[in-house]
Amino acid sequence: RDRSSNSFNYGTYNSLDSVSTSALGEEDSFFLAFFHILSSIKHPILRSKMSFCLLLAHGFFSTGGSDHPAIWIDAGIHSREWVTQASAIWIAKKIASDYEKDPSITSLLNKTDIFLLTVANPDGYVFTHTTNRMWRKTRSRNQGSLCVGVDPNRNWDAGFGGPGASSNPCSDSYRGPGANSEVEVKSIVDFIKNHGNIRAFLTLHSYSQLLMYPYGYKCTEPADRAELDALGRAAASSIQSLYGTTFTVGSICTTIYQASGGSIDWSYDYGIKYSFAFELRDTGRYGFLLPADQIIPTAEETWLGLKKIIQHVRDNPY
Amino acid sequence: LETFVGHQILRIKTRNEEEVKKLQLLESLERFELDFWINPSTPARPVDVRIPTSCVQAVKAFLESHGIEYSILIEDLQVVLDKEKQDLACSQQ
Repeated sequence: RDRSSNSFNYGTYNSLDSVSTSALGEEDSFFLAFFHILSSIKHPILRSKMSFCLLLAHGFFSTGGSDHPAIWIDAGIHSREWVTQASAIWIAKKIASDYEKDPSITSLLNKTDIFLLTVANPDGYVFTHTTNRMWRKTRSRNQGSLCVGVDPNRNWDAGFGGPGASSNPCSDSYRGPGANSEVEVKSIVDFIKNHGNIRAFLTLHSYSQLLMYPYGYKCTEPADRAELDALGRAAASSIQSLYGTTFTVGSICTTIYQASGGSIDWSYDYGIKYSFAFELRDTGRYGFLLPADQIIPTAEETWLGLKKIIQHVRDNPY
Repeated sequence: LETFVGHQILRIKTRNEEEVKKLQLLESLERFELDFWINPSTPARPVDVRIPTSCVQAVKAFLESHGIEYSILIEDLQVVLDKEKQDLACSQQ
């Protein structure tokens, strides 16, 4: 339920503090449901990991019921891609405010839960605000190196250490000392394994308008390639319907480049068929510095694409 | 505070696999400290790269000597960053 104040400005970039306390209104409306889940987790280590997740400004949308299939959405795992965090916050508000107003959202949430991680790399996000706008990694220390951080999208257990990831701690695409070494990654992995009924894994990045499905760590086609490609094209068409923004659709390897240790490769291999990575609106003219007046149009069109995929997931159980 | 005064962002357009391979070689040269926003993969995809001030001339010379086409997306990254930071501060106020 949307209980937010109207004072939060969705059309501008915001600090982590304002994201985590203001975007959906009072703290309780944002986190109460999540605390409920947290309290039900018996395993102490997992509970502490989930507490970490909570600190990431985690949105949880559910109408109740313990057996709902769920959709996972995360944004901003590369901290400098600010339009993803900003879009996710707008989308969180949109989901909450449209429930019981928009029949499609109402029917969706009556059958499906949505987990929305609006800032998947909070340390990096703060670092981009305070120290280095171009930072993309986590902020973990690397033993034996003065260089800090790991690329959290090279750290998943999917072809870890393969092509398209660096073993050099100073590289922007450093894969880390081992798969899941980053708490930002492991928390999500633990959460998804513990949940057991995640049916779609959607990750939001921003660069050059792409909609990609597995694989990235290898250039072979996934078993569900035909369905994923058709669904991706339908989502891209929905996105385009609003402002004419065109998305290129394809596998990571064929669309952008071979890259190992990526999140949607892990989720797909784990059994989550509907695994997609969005690269949101950003022509390249601005790099990751997309002007704030692009936030709401980007969020609006992205939501149409996400909704297309979520509806397909709801209507095609597996 | 790390600044990016004089850092340039180039968009590089490759015409064939050979040029892609040249860029992949460039990518492997750590001394240039290049930050590839879009890595070289296929001739169809442009490559975007942030180049530190001290290496701008050397990288451009590399591209020109191999006849690889490029354009400047951002002339001085710090100017854009300053503007963005100003906007952020305004919105927080």
